[in-house]
Amino acid sequence: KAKQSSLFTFFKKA
Amino acid sequence: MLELRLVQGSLLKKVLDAIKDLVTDANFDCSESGFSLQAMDSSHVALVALLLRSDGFEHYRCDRNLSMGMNLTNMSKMLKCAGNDDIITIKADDGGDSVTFMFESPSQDKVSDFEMKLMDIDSEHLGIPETEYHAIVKMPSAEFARICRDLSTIGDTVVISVSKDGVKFSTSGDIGSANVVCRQNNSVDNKDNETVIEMNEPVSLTFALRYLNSFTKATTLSNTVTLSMSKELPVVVEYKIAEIGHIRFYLAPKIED
Repeated sequence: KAKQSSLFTFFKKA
Repeated sequence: MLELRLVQGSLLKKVLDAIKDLVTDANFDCSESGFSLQAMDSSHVALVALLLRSDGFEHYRCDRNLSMGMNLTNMSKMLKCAGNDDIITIKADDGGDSVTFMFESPSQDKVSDFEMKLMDIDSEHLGIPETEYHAIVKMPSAEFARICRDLSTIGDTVVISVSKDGVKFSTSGDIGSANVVCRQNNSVDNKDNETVIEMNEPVSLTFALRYLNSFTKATTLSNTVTLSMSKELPVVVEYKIAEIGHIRFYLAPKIED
């Protein structure tokens, strides 16, 4: 089943 | 000292309507270049980035960079008190703990001011790298809203696939499944009705429909919407705000375990 990813996986804290 | 006068005040009302259910509290950042906001929803799955460029305001004064924490529910309550044709001016003092929204009727016979308390918000600003997207779809915003709404009555997630044939939206649920395919079309008389697909590589991503449905609250801001997608990256759902800026929503995909 597809799992919801988090934005933190793709974008780093500025 | 900050003073921003927006003749088309309804734009600000629409912006708030578009984001207030996704984000509760946010910092509005004001600089020489414009009035902006970046905020994530509480689950860190969706992000909204708003930009209203300074040149889109009739009067724009921002003496030094200012970040103003606002509760968007409260801000929306105040902006609802502005008429749709009103001119809205946002005013704040450097280091002050409040912001004032001034509403002027078009004939200048009614002037109101609403002062709202600011709040301290620890916001996590994310750096969003410039990306070359594999596929960019521009389509009528009402059509996109319709598809998201229709499919969410069948399932919870949507697979958006872009190929040379068009863009396909697919879902399935307990009662069955559904596919909607939009092909590229060229409308001679009205560019807003066009579906335009730029594709370097086919791409297919899965998203939670409830977030996309929330994004479509921005439909009133623009006749068209742009979906930018790359493999295993968040989709960008962008609504241009006429002559002044944009609102972009980023949504993290669902990924197979």
